[in-house]
Amino acid sequence: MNIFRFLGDISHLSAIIILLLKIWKSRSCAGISGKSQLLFAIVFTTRYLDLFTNFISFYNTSMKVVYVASSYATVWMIYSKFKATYDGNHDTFRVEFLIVPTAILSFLVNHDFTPLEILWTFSIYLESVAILPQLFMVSKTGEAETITSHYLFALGIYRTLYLFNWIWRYQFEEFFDLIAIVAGLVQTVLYCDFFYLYITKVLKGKKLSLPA
Amino acid sequence: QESTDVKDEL
Repeated sequence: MNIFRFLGDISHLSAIIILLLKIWKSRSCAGISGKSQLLFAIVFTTRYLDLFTNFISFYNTSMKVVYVASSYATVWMIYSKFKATYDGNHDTFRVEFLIVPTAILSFLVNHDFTPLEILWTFSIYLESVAILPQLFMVSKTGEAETITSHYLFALGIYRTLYLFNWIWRYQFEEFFDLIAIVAGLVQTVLYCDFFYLYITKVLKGKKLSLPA
Repeated sequence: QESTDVKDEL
């Protein structure tokens, strides 16, 4: 474990908590893409199948449990508890265009042709594009609530910090995983536009509004 | 270290 990975995990965890609290407290999932949250639930499910067979550390296991539980809770709130506030008309990204190519790619490019490894690879590829429905929805509605932009910032920063973690691990542990690194780069690049808007607007107290 | 070894990252 290194500081970048730890801060990355904390950033990821806080994004998940911010979203959970925003929906639960405001009893509304307005402006939130249910499709992205569904994709995240798939990402965690396919990535943490070794949750019960592979004990790494208490930290690792407990974080995995929290991630999986909170992603399902978020999906449940969007599609069930607060579905009246779900803005389906603006959440129209075709997720099959994300799931099918990443599934095919995970069969073609992986470290090991075994079920667990292919599912892990699929989850890495899918995570890199899972935020697209949410970013698409924000561009479609032309704006995002400030709390939603904090959620997106924390979520984007987590994988950016992981990039530094991989530099660190390559330097000091001779460890690197090209699949995770390339997917992490793609994931971070997708946030660049949002990062620019967040830093130039939200941090100056303005509302995040995208040129629709 | 091959990355298919134990996956210790979240």
